[in-house]
Amino acid sequence: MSKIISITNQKGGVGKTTTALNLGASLAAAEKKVLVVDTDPQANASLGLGIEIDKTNNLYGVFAGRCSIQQAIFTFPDLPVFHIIPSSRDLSGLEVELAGYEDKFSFIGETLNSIKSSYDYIFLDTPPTLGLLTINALAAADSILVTMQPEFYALDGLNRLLDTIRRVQGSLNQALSIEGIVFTLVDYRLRLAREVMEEVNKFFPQLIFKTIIPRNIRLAEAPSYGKPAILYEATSSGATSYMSLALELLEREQKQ
Amino acid sequence: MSKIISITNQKGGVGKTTTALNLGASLAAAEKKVLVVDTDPQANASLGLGIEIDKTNNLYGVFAGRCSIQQAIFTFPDLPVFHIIPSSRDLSGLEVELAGYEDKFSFIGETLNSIKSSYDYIFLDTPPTLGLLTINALAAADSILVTMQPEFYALDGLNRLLDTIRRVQGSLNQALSIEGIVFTLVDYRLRLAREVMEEVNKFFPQLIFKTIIPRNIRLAEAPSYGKPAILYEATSSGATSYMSLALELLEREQKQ
Ligand SMILES: Nc1ncnc2c1ncn2[C@@H]1O[C@H](COP(=O)(O)OP(=O)(O)OP(=O)(O)O)[C@@H](O)[C@H]1O
Ligand SMILES: Nc1ncnc2c1ncn2[C@@H]1O[C@H](COP(=O)(O)OP(=O)(O)OP(=O)(O)O)[C@@H](O)[C@H]1O
Ligand SMILES: [Mg+2]
Ligand SMILES: [Mg+2]
Repeated sequence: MSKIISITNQKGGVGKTTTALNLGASLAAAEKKVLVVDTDPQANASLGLGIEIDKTNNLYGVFAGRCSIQQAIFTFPDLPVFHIIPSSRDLSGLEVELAGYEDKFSFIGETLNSIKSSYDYIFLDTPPTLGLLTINALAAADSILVTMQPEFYALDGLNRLLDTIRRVQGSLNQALSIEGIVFTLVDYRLRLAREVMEEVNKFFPQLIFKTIIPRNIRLAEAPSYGKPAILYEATSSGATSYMSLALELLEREQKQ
Repeated sequence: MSKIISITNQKGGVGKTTTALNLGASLAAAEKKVLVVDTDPQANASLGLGIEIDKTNNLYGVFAGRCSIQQAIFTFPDLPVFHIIPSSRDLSGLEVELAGYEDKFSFIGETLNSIKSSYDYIFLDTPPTLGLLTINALAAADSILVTMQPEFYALDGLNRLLDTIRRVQGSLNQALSIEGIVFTLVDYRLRLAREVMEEVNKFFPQLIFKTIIPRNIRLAEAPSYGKPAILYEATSSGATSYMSLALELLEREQKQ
């Protein structure tokens, strides 16, 4: 059973990359085979795992025919079933190069076809836009996981994102479902956070994951060591909250 | 003396919009005539001032010939010299529509030409990408103000941004200067924040503003009331830090 999940929100800095790395690593620690595909030209997911970006094989290299997809897959000795296909700066060129193609939205989906069956989960870390790369990811995905920091701008951002999802479901990918909404960077002491979470819960109660990811400095420190938080400081609230998110995801799968 | 400053960083969620609104409002409180131009299709700056986006005249409306630039300017009774040209969802269409134009990078600059002399400062709030809208803003600007949250991904992001600035200086806008780097969302208690600020200070000491914007919940609450922080809670550390940033900017101008 292989599932491609796009981690997407056009609002910037809401924990997309942190979720791709830490939810991915937590599932790998639970013996699931996991691949993270970094589709953001910022290449933060790649940097966060210590990869020397722009110097290795990567997603753009596969597009440009410089390497096969197998050659673009990197593994980690500490967590052997956790793989990544890195990004690079030239990936931003893809937005321009694909624009002229007939099937400009299917590059990521087609690229992953040949390897999808070797993984239980493939997470697509997307850039903070609704541009061609993100639409490519949504076209390729089985579901979308929305990370949300519960602050004012999040509410309008969610409505926009839902509009985009509906449009993608209506044309490029009818099977795209919503995996759910994960609240991230949550400071429970703040009234604003509670109010926004209540507001979202009023409209979309069935979409919200029970696991809430707290603000925890270990999650921000871990990428500077090139590791997911469970390898950096496994007992931190950041690492343990992603572990429970992984378990919640697995439980949901079993019920379906 | 009129100056166009682009507030830019492709890293998401680092206080670009919050800086455009609060630095702008602080300068207006100091009797400067200020215009904020929201060039981000997310329209957060517009939302943060309580504007009903998609229902009013806006920047895309000027491009599409639906209204004049004067008709797209909104004012606030509480702070009469603080104006905004709002964004809208259809602004994301501009990326696609402009792509075919010969002078695709000069739309924003040309649009502002006729009104530039009526303001002391024009701030361009840009989206979290280095796409066509952001390049348009850099082509139109006299200088760029970089907001940075001192965390791991900020360092690589800054190098990328400086590359882009050099490219713009080499072609579209030779006069583009760097106004400086402002650290935002800073939690002084965190070792990571201090380390990243020290690192940036090692390489670019002359670029860093002395004023540091602390993490302060009033800055995140103010947009839900449609106001800049100085009108929401003027004594908060968030509001006062933007006031000192405004004074530091004015002092620098006088020295030049
Ligand atoms: N739960 C958390 N606690 C503390 N820091 C966090 C947490 N989640 C993310 N961060 C930090 O906050 C910043 C933003 O997170 P991240 O880069 O994952 O967001 P993003 O949505 O991927 O951003 P972008 O929109 O730029 O791609 C990073 O510096 C990250 O290390
Ligand atoms: N100094 C601060 N203290 C507390 N909260 C802040 C501060 N600055 C910004 N925020 C909040 O953090 C979030 C991100 O800030 P903001 O939206 O201004 O960043 P941005 O760089 O414009 O994001 P984007 O990349 O999506 O355009 C917002 O919810 C904002 O209200
Ligand atoms: Mg990211
Ligand atoms: Mg913004």
